[in-house]
Amino acid sequence: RVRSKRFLQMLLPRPGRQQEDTWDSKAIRAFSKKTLSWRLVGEAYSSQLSVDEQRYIFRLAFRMWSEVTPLNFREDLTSPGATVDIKLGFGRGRHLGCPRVFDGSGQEFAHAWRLGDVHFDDDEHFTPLSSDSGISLLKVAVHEIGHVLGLPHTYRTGSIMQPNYIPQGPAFELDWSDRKAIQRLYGSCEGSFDTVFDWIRKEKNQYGEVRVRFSTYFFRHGWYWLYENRNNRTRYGDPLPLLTGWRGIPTQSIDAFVHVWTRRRDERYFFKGNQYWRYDNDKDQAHTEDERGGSYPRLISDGFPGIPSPLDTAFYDRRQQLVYFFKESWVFAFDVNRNQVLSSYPRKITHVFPAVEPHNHPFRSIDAAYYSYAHSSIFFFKGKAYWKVVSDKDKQLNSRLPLNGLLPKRPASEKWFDVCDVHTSALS
Amino acid sequence: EMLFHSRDRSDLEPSPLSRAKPIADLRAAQRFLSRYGWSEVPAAWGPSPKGPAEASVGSTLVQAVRRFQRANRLPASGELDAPTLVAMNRPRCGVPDTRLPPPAILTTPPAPLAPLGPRP
Repeated sequence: RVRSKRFLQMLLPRPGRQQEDTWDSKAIRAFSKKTLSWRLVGEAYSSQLSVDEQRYIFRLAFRMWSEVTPLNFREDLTSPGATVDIKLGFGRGRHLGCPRVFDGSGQEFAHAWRLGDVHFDDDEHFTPLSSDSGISLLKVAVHEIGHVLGLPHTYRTGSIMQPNYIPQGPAFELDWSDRKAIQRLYGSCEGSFDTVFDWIRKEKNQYGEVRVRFSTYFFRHGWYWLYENRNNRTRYGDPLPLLTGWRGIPTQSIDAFVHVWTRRRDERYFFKGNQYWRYDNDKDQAHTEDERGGSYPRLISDGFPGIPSPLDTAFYDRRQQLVYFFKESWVFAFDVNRNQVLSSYPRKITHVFPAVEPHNHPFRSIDAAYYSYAHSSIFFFKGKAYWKVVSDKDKQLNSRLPLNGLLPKRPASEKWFDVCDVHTSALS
Repeated sequence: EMLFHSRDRSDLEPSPLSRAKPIADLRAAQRFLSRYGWSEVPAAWGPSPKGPAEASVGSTLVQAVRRFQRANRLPASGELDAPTLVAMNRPRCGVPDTRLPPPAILTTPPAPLAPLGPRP
C-alpha cells in the first residue's frame, strides 16, 4: 500500500514545485525559472561508463534542449543536493529510495519525475555516443529530460518522446514538432542581435562552373549561429563561440558586417567601436595587413571618411553600390566607388526608410540591418522585433507602398526559429 | 561481472537473474497496462473477484488492450496476440503513457481499488 501510494505521487509535483495536472494534461505547468541546475548524483553512477563520459552525455542532452528553448542548464557540483533542480542517477531494482522498482535488463530502461529527477536502470546496456549497439544513453537522457520539463509521451513518428526506444544511428536531433511542443511550455527564443548577415561563398561544381552559395549568420555577444534557411532552424549544435569560427576579429559584440561586392571588389568588413577589420575568406581569418602594408584593425574614419563611430549597424546595397551606415537616428550613405558619403547625407532613418504604418518604426539605435538573399529583402532588427523594408516585389503587389518603406514590425522568432542561447558553461 | 568478449562490450550478456520477466501471460499484461496508464484495473495480487466483477474486469481489459494496440498501430483485436506481446516487451520508458478517459466514457465500472491507508 505504501508503494502504491508513492507510485501515485509520481504523478504529483515534488514539494515546493508548482501545482500541476497529470502527465498528459494540456495545462501542464513548467519550471518558472530560466536557468536550471543539474547533477549526476555521486552515489548513483553507472557501472558501465566512466563518470566523465556519463557527465559529458548528460551535459550534451541538456544542451540539446537548451538549443531550442529559452532554458539554460548548468551542472552544479557544489550546492546542497536539495537545491539542485534536476538530479540524475543510475540504479538497479529498488534504487535511490524510488517507489518504482526497475525490472532488470529489458523493458523499462529509465523513468523521470516531472520537474524532478531522472533514474536510469543500470541493468540496461547503456552505450556512449560512439557506439551503435545497446541503448544510447544520450537518446534516453534527452527523452527523460523532456519528461522533467513537462512533455508527455507521444506516438508521433520521429518524436524523441515516443515511449519505446527506437534504435537508430548514433546521431539524432529534436525535430520540428518536438521543438514546438517544448516551446508551447516555455516559449520561443527571443533576444536582440549584434549583427546579422549572409556570407557568400564561391564554389566550383564538378563541371568547373562557379556557383555562389550563401550562409546566414546571427551574432550575439560572444557567440554565433548559422541559420539554415531551408530547414527553418539553426545548425545543430549552435551557438558556437565567435573565437572559434571567426579568427582575428573581436571575440564579442560586433557592431556591423559589410560585404562590398562589385565586379572588381569582393571585400568583407567587420566593425566594432572605432575600428574595422577586413576578413580573408580564403584563409578564414581576418587580414593582418591591407594592400598598402598598413595593419588591421584600421580606424573607421580612415577607411570610410565621414562615417562616425561607434556604429549601430550597416549593410551594403549592391544595386546602388552604397553602404548604409546607421548611428542613433541617422543613416549615412557611403559610395564605395568614390569612397565618400553622399552629399545629401546624413539623413534621418525615418526619412530614408519611412514607416508604412504610422509610428511603427524602430526610429533609432537599430541593432542590425540585414540583406537576406533567401528573402531578397532588407530587414532591420531592434530588440525582439524586425521590420522588413519594402522590396520591388512588395511594390508590385501594392504600388501605394512607399519606396524603402518599413512594413510593420513582427517578432523575429516567428521568422528565424530557434536562435537560442545556451549556458556559458556549455559553450566550450 | 556480466560476461562479454568484445572490446567495446557490445556483446554484453546480462545474467538470466537480472533480466526483466517477459510479458507473456494475462496477468503480466494486466500489470503492464495498469502500470503505464492504459487500464484502471490493477494486477490481481489477491483472490480474483467472482461473478459480475470478473466480466467487468475482462471487458475493461479488452478495451485497454485495444487502446494500446491502436496507439501502437496494431490491429485492435482486443486480444493478447503475439504482436501485442512483442510491443509490450520492447524497451521503454517507465513513465505512464496516458491518462484514462473520464469515468463517464467507460461502459463498465472499474473494479474497486484496494484502500491505500488512512485518508489524509
